[in-house]
Amino acid sequence: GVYYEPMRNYLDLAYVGTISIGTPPQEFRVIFDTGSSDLWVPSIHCTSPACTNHNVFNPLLSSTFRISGRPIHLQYGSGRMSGFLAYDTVQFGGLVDESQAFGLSLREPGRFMEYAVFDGILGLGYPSLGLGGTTPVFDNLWKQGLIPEELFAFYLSKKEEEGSVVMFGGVDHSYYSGDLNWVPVSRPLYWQLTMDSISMNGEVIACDGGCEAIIDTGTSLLIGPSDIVFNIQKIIDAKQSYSGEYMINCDTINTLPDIVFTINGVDYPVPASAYIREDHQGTCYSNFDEGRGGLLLSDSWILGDVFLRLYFTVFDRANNTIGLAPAV
Amino acid sequence: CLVTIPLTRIKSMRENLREKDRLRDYLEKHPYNLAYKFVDSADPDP
Repeated sequence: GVYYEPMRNYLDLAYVGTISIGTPPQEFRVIFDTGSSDLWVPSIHCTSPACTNHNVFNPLLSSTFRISGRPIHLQYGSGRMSGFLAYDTVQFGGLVDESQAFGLSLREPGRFMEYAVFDGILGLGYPSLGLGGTTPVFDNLWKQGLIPEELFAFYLSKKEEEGSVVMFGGVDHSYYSGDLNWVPVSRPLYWQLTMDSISMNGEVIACDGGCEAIIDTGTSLLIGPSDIVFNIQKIIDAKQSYSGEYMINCDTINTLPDIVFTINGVDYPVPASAYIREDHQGTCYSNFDEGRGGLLLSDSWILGDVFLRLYFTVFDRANNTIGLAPAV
Repeated sequence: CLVTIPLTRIKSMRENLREKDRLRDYLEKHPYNLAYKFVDSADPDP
């Protein structure tokens, strides 16, 4: 009765949407995460300090709630969630997803959710990535005939707060320029594709000869193998701070060249203004980060929000392809 | 038929921790890990 699923460090997650669960609806702020496949929110029975800061689901107030009794344990890169599986009506954007399986947390040990501004996570990865025997939210939407096309897409705005959207069942062409370049999913578990190379000034600096990359709305930064990312930090002259982060001179935003991710023969430049972030105190940090201790994914890259803010992305389950085009 | 859900950009946990000067402590205790699916472990807090 113990189930594990891959989840990552949610330290940098920054885009949330609102959903409701139950009848009458109870509202939650969740991350729409292409790097996991399950939906979970905290329950009223959660006793961890982290749960006190968040909206919690009360099963007793929902007339459509059904409990399965199955315990679940979701292991994160930075903590874990323990709880149980349940079913209820999930609503967002006018969609009514009935009998949706979701997790309710009883414990969120450690501090990993204590500082989170979101309540839970809504996974949009492939079903094989999620809890066995359950149907993820997107698959349920499609099975119930609630969306006309078996795809969804993300537009992450470069502006500070508003303007970002996730769209289901179609693509709004006003969010990108040019044509979508379609890339096959190399492994239908994550939204994973094969990347040709990473280069700067025409010179390959990483992923020489090709590598795997995961397009992940649940990751903020550009994550790669530690030795290779360490080399990139050296190239851009980023220095490790006492907190372990890589700091960089803000002036270099105007002088450092683009770093180009080549995917399926198409170049996707990421300018210094995107791979360097400036906080409100005027300190600049590298948006490259290293993955540590990964097993199967140790040679892979994760292209998170930093990449997705530049490139509108379509996740096409019908054709197992990912569409990329410059975001407007 | 297109269903669009607005997303709001919020302050990340990293920013919250950095402001409270707890980031270093957090990163030391919780190093980033890319994959856990195949980690063979039982519930440490049954």
